[in-house]
Amino acid sequence: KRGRFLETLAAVTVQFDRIFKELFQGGTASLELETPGDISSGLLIKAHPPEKEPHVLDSLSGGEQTLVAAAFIFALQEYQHAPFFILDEIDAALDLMNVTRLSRMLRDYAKRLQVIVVSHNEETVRHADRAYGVTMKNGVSQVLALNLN
Amino acid sequence: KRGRFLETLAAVTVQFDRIFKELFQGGTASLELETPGDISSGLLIKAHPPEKEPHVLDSLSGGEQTLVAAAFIFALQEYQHAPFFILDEIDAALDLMNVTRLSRMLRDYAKRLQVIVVSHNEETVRHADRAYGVTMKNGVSQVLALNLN
Amino acid sequence: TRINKVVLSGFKSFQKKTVIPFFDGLTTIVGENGAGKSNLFDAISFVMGRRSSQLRADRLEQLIFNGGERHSPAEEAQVVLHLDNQESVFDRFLGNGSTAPEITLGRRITRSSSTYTFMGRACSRAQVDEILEAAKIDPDGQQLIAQGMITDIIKKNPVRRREILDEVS
Amino acid sequence: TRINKVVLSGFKSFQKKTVIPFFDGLTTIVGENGAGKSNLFDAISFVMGRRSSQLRADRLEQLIFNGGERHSPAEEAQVVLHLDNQESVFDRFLGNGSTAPEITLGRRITRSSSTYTFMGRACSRAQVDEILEAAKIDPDGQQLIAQGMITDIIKKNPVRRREILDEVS
Ligand SMILES: Nc1ncnc2c1ncn2[C@@H]1O[C@H](COP(=O)(O)OP(=O)(O)OP(=O)(O)O)[C@@H](O)[C@H]1O
Ligand SMILES: Nc1ncnc2c1ncn2[C@@H]1O[C@H](COP(=O)(O)OP(=O)(O)OP(=O)(O)O)[C@@H](O)[C@H]1O
Ligand SMILES: [Mg+2]
Ligand SMILES: [Mg+2]
Repeated sequence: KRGRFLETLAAVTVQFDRIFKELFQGGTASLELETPGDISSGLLIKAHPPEKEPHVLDSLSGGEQTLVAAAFIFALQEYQHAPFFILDEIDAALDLMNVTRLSRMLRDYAKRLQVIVVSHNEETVRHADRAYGVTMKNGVSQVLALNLN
Repeated sequence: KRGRFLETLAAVTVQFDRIFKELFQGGTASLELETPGDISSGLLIKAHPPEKEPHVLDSLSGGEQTLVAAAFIFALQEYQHAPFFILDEIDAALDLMNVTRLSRMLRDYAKRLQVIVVSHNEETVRHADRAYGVTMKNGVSQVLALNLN
Repeated sequence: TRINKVVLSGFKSFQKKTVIPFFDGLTTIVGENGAGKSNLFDAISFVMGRRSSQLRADRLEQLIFNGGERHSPAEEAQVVLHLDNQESVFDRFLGNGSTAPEITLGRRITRSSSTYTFMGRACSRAQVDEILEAAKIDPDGQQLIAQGMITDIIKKNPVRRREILDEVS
Repeated sequence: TRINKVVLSGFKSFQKKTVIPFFDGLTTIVGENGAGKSNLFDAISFVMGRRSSQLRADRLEQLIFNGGERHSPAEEAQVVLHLDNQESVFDRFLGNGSTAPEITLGRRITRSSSTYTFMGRACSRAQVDEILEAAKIDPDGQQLIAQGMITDIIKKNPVRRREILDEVS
């Protein structure tokens, strides 16, 4: 249904911009149809970090792209309400400041849904309620609950 | 020339296995033609980390794939002798132990060729002779020499 | 709902039966390169119905523990997902007005077969999809992000990206 | 040879003329997300002849400083690479038995033009390739690894991977 799609697009776009502003501490972002009003056309992501000229999405840095992608995923979640996030090393390209911002946001979502994150980053682990350590011995993996204190 | 290709393949394979063993502290690796002897066929990478069954390359972990790729690149370098490496965040998927192993190897290459590495990882920076810090202000980048002590 | 427990055996590097309870809040999974963290992620994707190509394998049988250097290979791989049912979201699948505090979804493969189970009994792939959908779980959705895939949404072609929004609306 | 210096102006986020000396040994480039580290990588790739698609741009003109929010865009982007010639590897390009301690390779683009220079004088792309090859520099080689591209060699199809070895032999 055309109406329902456009309604969803509007709702998700509002969330996308709000979450983007929090992760980038400013700037603006939006989701737009390539051909306005044509729901069979593609969906464009416009991301404009603070003090930068809005630009080709590809020319954003690795860390910036990760944050834009995370904002999109979280914006969908605000609409969809899935019961969990399971995220494998999404912080790989982030600097310390951005790992902290993303982790705080994940911690916030973790109050309402289950959040499971694979990470090598100490700062991410610092925000966790619990941790599992996976080790391998002779080609076999084992899982141990870790004490986070 | 068929002879020269097979000679190159043999030489690079020896280096690939040697470097792989150093990065993985064991195991074996080789480069083979899909159709042995047919130099128009594809080149296969066989990577066998210690205590694991040699497997589909895709099923290796993110960090393992990075190390296999690094071993390949370094093996080519042993043959080609390019004057520099310029590597942008190649350590993103590595755990602390592997960042240390890779950085030590890069430090070793840095005695013979120029090595320039972009990294967010403190352990990588710890192995450097010098560092440049890039900062952005009002959408403009600046570069400063940093003191590493 | 939420995941109460994941039980795997013979799946990738998890040779023996491994029970992993999950709780509310933020759980991190840590460990060295190659330890098996993404294999655990794959196990959850697998039981929710993702294809072998999304699990870093060419064929399903590559998901079965291959023995490594020191062990013999496993005969089969099995993953069972225990999902909370205290909000009764799965009741309509339990039959005859019955209920249960949790439900289980399982998937088992051998070199020659592949089966799904619900509450321990065989069921179809379509039934698994229906059960997951009742809890707003989409195995191919943006809530399950594999290693290296976070920026996939940025790189996607705009029409495929719009289709993601179609799924949501 | 080695890189003695990189001089950029108007290239991506480097609005003003920026001079970056390089030395022997291991140099790390650090900074926050979006600071401009990969843009510096792109500048070096650019002057060595890589195409816009390898520089995260659809068209060359996107490589020119676009002004950000606070500044006006630049008219042109220029990068000059200073390469050491103390081993005389570039002498044959210097003409008439002359020599110099270092050579420069430059590339400049405006919205409507694109030029390469050698020792400050216009030259062709083919000449740049030849000069780089004399120093065993391959702009498309495995010595220049862009962000996110380290595992490209693993993911490549086997024939393209074998072609890399063809280049080397
Ligand atoms: N069927 C199988 N049987 C046994 N071992 C397997 C099987 N499939 C994959 N493996 C092994 O699992 C390892 C990869 O594990 P995994 O991808 O989970 O690592 P990881 O902990 O995510 O590491 P990283 O931090 O590098 O991403 C590989 O070394 C591979 O050999
Ligand atoms: N032509 C241009 N003019 C001005 N700014 C540009 C131009 N092209 C790209 N940029 C800006 O440069 C920034 C990206 O810089 P770069 O990719 O070098 O970051 P980085 O330091 O590598 O970060 P990361 O650690 O996240 O990889 C983007 O925010 C982009 O807006
Ligand atoms: Mg992994
Ligand atoms: Mg970068």
